[in-house]
This record gives sequence, C-alpha cells and structure tokens, in this order.
Amino acid sequence: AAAVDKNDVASTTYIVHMAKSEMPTSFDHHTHWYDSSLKTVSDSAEMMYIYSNAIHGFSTKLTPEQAESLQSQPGVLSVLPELNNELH
Amino acid sequence: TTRTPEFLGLGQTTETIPQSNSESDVIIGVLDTGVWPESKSFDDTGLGPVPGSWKGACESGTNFNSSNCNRKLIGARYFAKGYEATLGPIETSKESKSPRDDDGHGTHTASTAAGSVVSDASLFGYALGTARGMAPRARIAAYKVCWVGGCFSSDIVAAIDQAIADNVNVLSMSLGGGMSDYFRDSVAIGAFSAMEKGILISCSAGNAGPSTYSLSNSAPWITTVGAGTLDRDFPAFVSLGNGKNFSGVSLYRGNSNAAPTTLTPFVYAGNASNATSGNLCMMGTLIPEQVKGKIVMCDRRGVNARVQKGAVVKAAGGAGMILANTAANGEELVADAHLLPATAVGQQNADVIKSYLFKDPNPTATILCQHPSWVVRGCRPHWTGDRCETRGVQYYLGDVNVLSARERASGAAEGAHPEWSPAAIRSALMTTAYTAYKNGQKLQDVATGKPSTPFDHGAGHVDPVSALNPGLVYDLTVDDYLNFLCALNYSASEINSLAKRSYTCDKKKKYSVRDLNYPSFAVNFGSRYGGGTTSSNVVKYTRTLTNVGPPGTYKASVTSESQLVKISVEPETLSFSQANEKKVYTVTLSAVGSVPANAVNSFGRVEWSDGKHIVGSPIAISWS
Repeated sequence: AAAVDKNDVASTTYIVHMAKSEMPTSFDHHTHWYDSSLKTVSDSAEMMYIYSNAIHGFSTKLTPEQAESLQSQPGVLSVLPELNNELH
Repeated sequence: TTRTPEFLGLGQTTETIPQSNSESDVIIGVLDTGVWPESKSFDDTGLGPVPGSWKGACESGTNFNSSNCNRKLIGARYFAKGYEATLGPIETSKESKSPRDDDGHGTHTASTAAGSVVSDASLFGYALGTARGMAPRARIAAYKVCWVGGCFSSDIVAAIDQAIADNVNVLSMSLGGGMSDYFRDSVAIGAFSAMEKGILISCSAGNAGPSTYSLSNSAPWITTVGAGTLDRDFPAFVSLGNGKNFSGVSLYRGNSNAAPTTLTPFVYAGNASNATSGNLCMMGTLIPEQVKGKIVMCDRRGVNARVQKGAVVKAAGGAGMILANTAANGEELVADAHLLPATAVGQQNADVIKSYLFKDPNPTATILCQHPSWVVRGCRPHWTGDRCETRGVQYYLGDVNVLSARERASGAAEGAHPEWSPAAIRSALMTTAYTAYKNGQKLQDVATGKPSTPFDHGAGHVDPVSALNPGLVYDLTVDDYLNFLCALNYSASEINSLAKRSYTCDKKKKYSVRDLNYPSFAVNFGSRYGGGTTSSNVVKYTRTLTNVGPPGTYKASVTSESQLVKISVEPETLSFSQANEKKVYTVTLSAVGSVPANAVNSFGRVEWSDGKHIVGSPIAISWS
C-alpha cells in the first residue's frame, strides 16, 4: 500500500497516443489492447478516458518512469504529460 | 451584444441574411466553464425540434439535470476526470460537479455565439438594447472542461472526442495553452480529427499581445480568431489638481453620489503599501490609513482581475481608482463594471498622471463617468471574471469577440452552403475581411494607436455578410494538411499522433509550407538573402481558387508598402465559367537590391476582383 501511495503522489496524468492500425490481431477490441499495453508498465494504473474520435489512445496516471517505459511499447506513438490550459 | 450585430452589419431586428431553417440545424459545441441554463439567452421560443442529427445528452450533476436543456441548449456535459486526478475531488460546495457554470465565462461565450434574442438587456442601464448572439437560431451544446483550477488537456480531448460523437457542426474554444508543436498540442490534435469530420473549429487567438509571438491555437486547420474592438465607447475622465484632463473608460454605474465630484486626495498604490507588488492592488496589500478617502492609482499588468483591484481599493476605504496600463497593455483600454468610481487609462496618459502624482506634494484628482457614446475609437467591455462580483449581473456589455461573429457567419454559411468544407468557410471569412474603415482609415492597433498590420489583425475584421458570398475560396483537403505536416519535417510517428493514420511522406517529393493553399502569404528572407527561411531571393507561391459564385472574370491587383520586394501575380486574370471550377495562380516575391541592416517587417496584399467580389489576402514579409 505504501508503494502504491508513493507512486500515486509521484504520478502525473499522461495522454497516450496509440497507432490503432498496429493493433495485434489477437485483440478483439482496441480498449483491450490499450489496457494490455498499460498493464505492461503498471498493474494498478487505470485508463481515465479512452479516446476514439479526437485521438486514438487513452489518458492515465503514471510515474515518469512508467511513462518512459510505456513510450517504448509496441504501438505507442507518444506519451504526453497533461497540460493545464487557461481561459481566454 | 446589444451593439455587436449591428456593428457587423447583421442588423438588430431585421436580418440582412435571411433566417433559414438550416441555420437552426447548426449545432455549436462550446468547450468552456459550462452553462447557466436559466439565462434568457437560452430561451428556446420559436425553435423547432432538436435536429435529428443530434446524438448528445444533457447530463445531470450538482444543481443541474436533464430538464435544464431545451430546444436551444440541446446538450450539456462535463469532464472532470483529468482535473480531479491532478487536483483531487471537486469540492461541490465551491463549484458544481455538473455542466452548471459557476464562473460565467462559458455562459458568456455560448450566449455571444448563439444566444437567443433578449430585449431590454443592459448592464446597470448601460447599453440598453436587444442582446443576442451572432447566430441566434443555432443550437448550443455546452461541454464543461474548465474548473476553478484550470482546463486540463485530458478533459479537453475527452470533450472534443464526445462532441465529435455528438455530431456538433462547430466547435468553439476560448481557451489555450502556450505555443508548442502541433503534435504535442491537445487542442490542435483534437481539432484535426474534428476538421476531418467537417466540423469547423474556432479558437481564440489568446489576446496576449502586444508582445510578439503570443498567438495561441495557430494550427492552420483551426480558424484562429482574435478579439477586436467596436465603435462604442464608455468615457470616464480624470481631472488632476494641476488642471490637466485625461480620457479613460469605465462602466462604473454604482451610487452616483459616491463619485468624488471635487478634487480628492490622490495616491499611488505602490506608495500606500508595504508589499513589493503593492502597485498592483492585490488583495490585502493596501494600507487603509494611507488609502481611506483617496483616489488610488493601481497598475494593471494582470495578476489579479481588474475589477478586483477596484474592490481591493474599496475594501481599504478608497474613494476611487484609476487603473493604469503599463507596457504590457499599452493603450488598450477595457471598460469594466467596477464596484467603485474608477476608470482605466492607457500607458501614455498613465505615465503623465504618475509624473504629476510623484512630483506634486499634495496630488488630487476627480473621476467623471459618462454614458456610452459612439466614437471611432473602441473599447472592449467584457465579462468581469471577478469572483467577488455579487451584483447579479445577467448581461455583460457586448464582448467584441470576432469569434462570435465567425460563428454567426459560419452558422449562416453552413446553413446556406452545407457543402462547404471548414477550410472554405474560413477562406470566405478571411478573404472578405476588411482592413480599413469606410472612411479609409486603417484599422488601429489598440496597443499603440497606430495603423495595425496583419501581424496584429490577421486577415482583418470579419464581415459576415460578405463572407456568405465570397465569390472564390481557397479550399483545403485533409491531404493538403498532411503534406503541410511533411513540410514541417514531422516524423511518421508524430504525424500518426496528430492525424490518426500512417502517412508516409514521399522522400522524393519536395514539400514546402508555402504550398498550403491558405488565404495568406508569408515569407522570411534571410539577411543578404543567404541564410534564414529562404536561401533564394525569389519565392513563389502557388494557390488554387475555387469558384463558389456565378461565372466571372477576376483580375488580380497587388499592393505593397515595400520597395525591397517586387510582387507579381501570374496569370493576372482568371475566368470561371461554372461553379466549383478551380484555377491556379502563382505569386512571386522577388527581393530587389540589398537589404538595409535595419529592415523591418513589411506588408502587402493580393486581391482578386470581378467587380462585385473582392477576394483579398495579406502578404507579410520579414527579414532575419
């Protein structure tokens, strides 16, 4: 539990862009593939949003190390940290 | 908004543009702070059933349920997972975890875009008239993505994702982050997908000027719209003890007896505070004993809301406030609905007033607020953004946000021309925009008072009526944008992130950003024509015009303020015999002679005209 808490404190939200066309045929649905990719770097991380129209991918909370590791997974195009925009 | 439609030539009650049922089929999705559904601007009287294409929903939450939507406000959703993941659970005692707008910005943007007609609207009696959005028959769908702590990109992408699924026709966003590569920019990425679906994406330009390179949301598939000013002023004068008078602007309409009518002791906030930034009139920084009964001069420069600065002066016992622009804002005046007698003055006047303030041992001043007047010079009354606002204001004075005008035009254009692409609509808005007033004077840069340039006003001020019938348009397809990304040397992975597809740039093909069929031209010549953006002293642009009007012959004309660059168009005449016919032309910019070391930006213009239509494009020339 302490390890989870420590990770949680150190984690940031990332938007993960996936190359949907590279989804292995062994997956029935892209959400399963996204989840499987995420689980390779974190057992506890969950997908916050799954995006289908604006981008292909999902958002999740990760530590910087996990994000870096996810970036190297097959089919992962980019792992971009959350940005806070402002009203104009 | 009691003035803006007329300013834009749309009329108040009799539309220049016939109201068609197709306009009421246009759905504008607004990503912002949510919506206050009880506003009269969302009255659905006279509107028919919700368009059959609509797939959205009206979500329930804190103080909001599905019955808050109607045939005007047809959708309302909220997105807070990203916000809560970073800042923790939303405190529902402070903000509504629902589409409800606790802030006002979202209601303001939605109603200026497409609010219904509301008679007898005013702000404390100012600007009494009929308020309306620019597309009063369009439908509104609110997507709340901004909260007290900001607007997080994961929530923004989620909202765009949902808005696309909901089938909006226009996406409007008055928010943004800093400048970054398009493949890192969530708004640009989401907008690309929306553009592919034929959705017009309109984003604010940021209004962070007058500093250079302060533009937001500049991806070419976005219609980037800056806020301008119109011809309504709200004068409020400052008189100093030395007899000098200065003009400013204000919307103060409180107790008229509260305004000091005689010369009153005057103090600079920075000298009535122990705080290092006391001049900004931040909360709790003024010393009441040194402020009580006096008019206080505060520096603007942002940090806290302008109206809040007045509230701080009032809380400290001040009798009035003069809000001084600094270099950050120049001469741009914003009339605010202050809580005490107050006026805003430009930097030049502020400097003179400060000089008096610092030199005179017993400085005094008065503030005289007057009623609105029509003048050439503009001001920009706006949503106050002040959380201490308790006056129950329902209608703020017309936000002269061209974005709203674009939505009006795009709403009408989409109704009149449903076959037009987002690029064609944007082209129509840009090429029919004007850069000089009817009296011949050029648009002014509000920061300096001098004639503005395309780096300030872009294509110009929108003319929605002309935009409906532009004659010719510069159209763009998704492939054109993909080639543009290749020209930016984006990697396959970066393009895939942005465009959701594997797209391989042809290594044998020479891509150039100048090939994008965009309705403007920009060239940077390297010094001595060696380095810099182009290594040549001759630069060519090829453009394709599509006829969306009747058959006609268009002639080209070129104007340029620079003798250092020769501009030519080939061919000089284009004849169109049928609708949707395309013709190609080339613009050649040739540097002439040697470039002075101190060469500055220069501007020109290409116009095509058949005698009825004018299809104009700005040219910007720079030297590095």
